[in-house]
Amino acid sequence: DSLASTKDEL
Amino acid sequence: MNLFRLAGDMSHLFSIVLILLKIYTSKSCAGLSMKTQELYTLVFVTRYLDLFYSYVSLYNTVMKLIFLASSFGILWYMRYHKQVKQTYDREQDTFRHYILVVPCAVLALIVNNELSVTEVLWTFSIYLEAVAILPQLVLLQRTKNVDNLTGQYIFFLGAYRALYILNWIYRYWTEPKYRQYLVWAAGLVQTGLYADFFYYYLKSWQAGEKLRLP
Repeated sequence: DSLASTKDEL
Repeated sequence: MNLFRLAGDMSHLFSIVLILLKIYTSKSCAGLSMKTQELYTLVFVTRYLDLFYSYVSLYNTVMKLIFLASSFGILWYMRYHKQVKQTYDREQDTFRHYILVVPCAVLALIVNNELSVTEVLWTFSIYLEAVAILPQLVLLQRTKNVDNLTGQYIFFLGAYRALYILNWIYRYWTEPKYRQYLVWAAGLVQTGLYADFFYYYLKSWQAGEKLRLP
């Protein structure tokens, strides 16, 4: 799981 | 979603509403840098490619579409609207795109989370957003005549990233898996670029005067 996988910001 | 993030997004949205309001009501884009608007459009296009392959929430999708549509709308006004395009400060707005685009592209190719097309484009958008305000700040310094709406536009655009920093601090403590070092570094640079502007903006505001730059 990549650190940047949570791209939930705009 | 925490309140800092929501307030940041609203501040971002509000800055865009202000700019559209200025253009629409005064039929003028004097003092606005088309270069900065073009760079923001490029930022939104390269970042929101994920609209095609990932879904986070209805809120995110709607906001992304609003940012994309409004940035193209602003550009359309500045380029093609009969009255508005005549008010554009073409001679003053001379900042070259490539001075920002090329270094950001190179940096995105070197420093990224994963060497894939979408990831590099996303990283590029993060770096470019951090510096995209520079042509606008240069134009501001040159023309020195800052109308209220332009000043407020830049203020809310800067406030947006400052609020995002509070959001990142909050998420750092509340979500152990949330670590976005690239975004944080770029966000700090972006907010730092506004420091000077904030200083003069608040000083003018305190004195009850229009924004004046030295």
